[in-house]
Amino acid sequence: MNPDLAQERRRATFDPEQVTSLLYRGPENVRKRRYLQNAAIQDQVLRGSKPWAFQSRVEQYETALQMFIYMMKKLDEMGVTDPLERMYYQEAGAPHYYNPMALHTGMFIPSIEKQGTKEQKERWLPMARSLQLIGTYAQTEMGHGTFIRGLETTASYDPSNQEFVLNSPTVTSMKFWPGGLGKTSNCCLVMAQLITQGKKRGIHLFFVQIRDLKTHRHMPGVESGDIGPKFGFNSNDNGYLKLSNVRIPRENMLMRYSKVLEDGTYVPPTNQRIGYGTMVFVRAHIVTNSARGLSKACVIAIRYSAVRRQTEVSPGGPEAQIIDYQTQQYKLFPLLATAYAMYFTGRYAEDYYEQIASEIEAGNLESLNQLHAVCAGLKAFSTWACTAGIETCRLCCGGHGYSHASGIPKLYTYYTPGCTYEGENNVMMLQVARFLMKI
Amino acid sequence: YPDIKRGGPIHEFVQYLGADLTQKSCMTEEVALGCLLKAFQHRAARLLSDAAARIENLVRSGKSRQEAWDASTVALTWAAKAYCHTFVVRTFSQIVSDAAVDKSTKDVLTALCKLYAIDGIIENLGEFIEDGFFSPHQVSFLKNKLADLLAEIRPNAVALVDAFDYPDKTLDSCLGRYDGQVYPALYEYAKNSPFNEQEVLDSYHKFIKPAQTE
Repeated sequence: MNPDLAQERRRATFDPEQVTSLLYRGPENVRKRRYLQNAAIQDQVLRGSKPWAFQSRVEQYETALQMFIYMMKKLDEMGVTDPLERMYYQEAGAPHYYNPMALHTGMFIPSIEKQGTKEQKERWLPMARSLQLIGTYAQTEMGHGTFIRGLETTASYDPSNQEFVLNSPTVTSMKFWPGGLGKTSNCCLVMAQLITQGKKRGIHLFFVQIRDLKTHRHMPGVESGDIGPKFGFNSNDNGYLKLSNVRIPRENMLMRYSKVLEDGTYVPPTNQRIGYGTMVFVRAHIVTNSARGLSKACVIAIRYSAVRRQTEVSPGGPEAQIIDYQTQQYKLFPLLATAYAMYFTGRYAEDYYEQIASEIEAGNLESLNQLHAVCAGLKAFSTWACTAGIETCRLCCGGHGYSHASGIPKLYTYYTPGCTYEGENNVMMLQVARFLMKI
Repeated sequence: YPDIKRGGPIHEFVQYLGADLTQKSCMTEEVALGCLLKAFQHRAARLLSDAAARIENLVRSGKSRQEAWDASTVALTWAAKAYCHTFVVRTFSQIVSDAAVDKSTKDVLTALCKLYAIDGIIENLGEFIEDGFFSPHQVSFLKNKLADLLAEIRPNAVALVDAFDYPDKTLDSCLGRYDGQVYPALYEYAKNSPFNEQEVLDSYHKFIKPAQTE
């Protein structure tokens, strides 16, 4: 043990275990979290690979795929079903590898659960859970992001054979960015403009098989692939998708809330925003995720600041720990406070989401707009704070912060996409403003 | 906003937005958490009021409501950020005050909460003093408290990051190791570089050597 760090721990005036319990909602959860993390850390299968930063992109993808498939099966064997507990295990098993199946478990399955009919759930969910179906959530288009009503992909209903015909009519309408779409997935939920009886009916979700379930080759009319290397998330095959007259049966539209009858009659949902449920769910969890990113950067920068010594304070004296410089404290301690603030706010946002989601399930949509606005605002606020904070932590580590050895560049590229995915932050803030003005 | 102005029933998240904007800060040298929260609420209410007034003025001058909105999005974004900031300060202080922990732990968390709030004010000071809500004297209380809090948190900084309870493998960092053995870890990490697999790289023979002999 480094003597400076040992001394720091001796001089603390409080019991960190109490704070750990508060952060993770009680000692029982802390115990479970540690058990799962240790199980992953001790697992020989998850140990072998060379350091992340020395791998090529293909190696990163293959390592992540192998690890996450292994971990999914292992977690199923252990009977761990809680998403948070699964995350703890995966976070320790493959730190900062983006899971190529993250959207399969995080958006594809939850969307079917929340927006599918009973029959649809019975048909697709068992196959999805056993990885026969590997899906993603194809919403964003090359030329269209947060403004969902502007999506160009069309799903035109043909009553003569009761099918939807899906098309990407322009280059800008091609689906672009969805995680796992490029090479991993064999199906996806496509957000498209529904056209029936000659009228546009707004955007809806459609289940589209894009690859053969046996050969993994493309289905007719489907073209898809990986979009190439990115700033981070390189273990993930974010993809593009072009649909040319792809026919799917009427039963493949997710019809829990809005429906298309056999003759093409459209039955609208009771609330137009009900279809955004998955996005709101993800945004609610982004707040805690941001806290996680910022807090990790703070752990690295603060421990290092206690170990690192720089410049004698008085001539001939010992070099001071850099954490003793007030400027270093001024950069780091407000970020430490922010990490705690975001953890607690994230917990609140998740609880609030669960509360309102239950009301929505029971048919009460009164608080949906409120939930939508709160989650949008907190998502933007927390991701901005996280990204800017990690960068400051990097600067607090001097030159070593620039090396991947510090772990900070990987944290930065892992968390900064939060500012633009699931809604660009300025747009999110304007949604909050609209809510405030309307209320 | 019209509901707030009329004093109609509004959700608890936004009730404070209808507060009296002529009020001044209650801040004293002690820098109480309650006064900090009120400052955030005042700022959010004022910026929302400013944005609404701007939209109304533009509508009165002949613009459509949509045009007025589009010409006010910067002011609206300021208001929305202030609203979110208030939400976070309120949640943080609420959870700390309700936390079932011993006094020494609560004191540390309260110091962190105050630091978060004070830093938020100082970093956005213009928005808090534009209408004279804080006097210059009160601003100096905040600056002094900020320095005091940095010193107060200093002995607990490492324990506070330990409390996040991240195993070393999760951090994947030579600098952030629990045992602090930073420099040996950096040395071991460097040895993993593929550049170090050969003593002399092929590129030396391909590019450097010919350049040296030309």
